[in-house]
Amino acid sequence: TPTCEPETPLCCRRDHYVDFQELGWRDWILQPEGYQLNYCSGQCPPHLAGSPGIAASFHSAVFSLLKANNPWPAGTSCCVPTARRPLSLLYLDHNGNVVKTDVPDLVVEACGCS
Amino acid sequence: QGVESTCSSCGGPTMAPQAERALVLELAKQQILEGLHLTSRPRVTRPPPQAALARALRRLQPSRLAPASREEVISFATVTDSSTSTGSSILTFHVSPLRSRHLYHARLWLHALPSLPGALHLRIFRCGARRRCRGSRALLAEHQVTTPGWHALTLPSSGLRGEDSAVLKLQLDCRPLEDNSTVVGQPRRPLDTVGHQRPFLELQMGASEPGPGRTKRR
Repeated sequence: TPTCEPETPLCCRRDHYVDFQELGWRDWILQPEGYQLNYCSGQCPPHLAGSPGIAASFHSAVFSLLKANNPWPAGTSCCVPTARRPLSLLYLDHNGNVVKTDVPDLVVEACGCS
Repeated sequence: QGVESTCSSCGGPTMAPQAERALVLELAKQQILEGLHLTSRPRVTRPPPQAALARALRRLQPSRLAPASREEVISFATVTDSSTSTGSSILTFHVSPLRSRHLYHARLWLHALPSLPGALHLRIFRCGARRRCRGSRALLAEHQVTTPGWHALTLPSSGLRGEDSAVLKLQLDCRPLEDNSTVVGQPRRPLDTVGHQRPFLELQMGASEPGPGRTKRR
C-alpha cells in the first residue's frame, strides 16, 4: 500500500507516530515509548475495488463481477485496513503491578479497497 | 484549510495539521484504553521502586515470555507480621481477582540473603484474604533453599484461585533444615523481604476463564 502523500487522492495508509510522553502516559506505560497510529484514507474508484486484495484472483473476481452486473454499481468500495499487527505493552496497573500484554490488531500495516 | 484542499476520502474540508494531531492523540488514548479493557488510565498509587522493577523484569527472560494470547503479571509483595521468632512472614499481593481469570502458571520469586544459615526448609501457605493467617491456611508448596540468591518457586495454580478478593496472602514458614538450636540470639532473617530484592509473584493469565460449555466441549 502506498503511504499517503499530501496530494494522494487514492486509497493509502496515513502514518502517525504517537509518543506516550505526548499523552502524559509515560508514568504508567513502561514499554514501548510510543506506537504507530496508522489509518486508511483515500478514494476507491470501481476499477480499484478489491485491490490489493488477499490475492490477485480476489481482485479479478471482484472486477469481473462489477463488469458482469453494471459498470457503475450503486455500492461504493471503501479504503479499509487489509493487514494489522498486535502491539505488546508493558504497563503498571492501579495496584502497581507490572502487566505485559498484547493488544491484538492494533497497528494498521496495509490498506486496500473493499 | 484553503478551499482547494479537500479531504480525499469524504470530500469535506481538510483539517488543520494541529487539529488533526489533537484528534490523532485522542484516538490513540481511546485505542490503547480499549485494547487494555480499561475505562480510564490507571492512577498508580504505589509504583514499585525502579531497581526492584528492573531486577524483576531481568528475571523474566524473554524466552519465557508468555504466548501472545496470555497476559503476564508481576506483583510485588508487601511484607507484614514478620515474626522472626518463628521465622515466618506474611506476603500480601494486590492482584485482580484470580477466580475470573484463567491462571496458567504462577511462580513466587524469593531472594535468599548471603547470610543464609545453611539449608532452609520453606513452606508456603495460602491464607484467607481477610484473616491474619491464623487457623485456616492451605499448604501450597514446600521447597528447600540451599544457596543464596534468587529462587523461583512454582505454585499450584489451583491453590491460588478461590475467593474473589483482589488481595492474595501467602505465609512463608522458614526453618533451618538442621536444627542448630545452639544458635545464640534471634535467627537472622534468611530472606530479603524489603528493598530491591523483595519477593514478587509472576503470574501468566488468560484474558478470561474458559466458559464451562467450552470446557465440556473440549
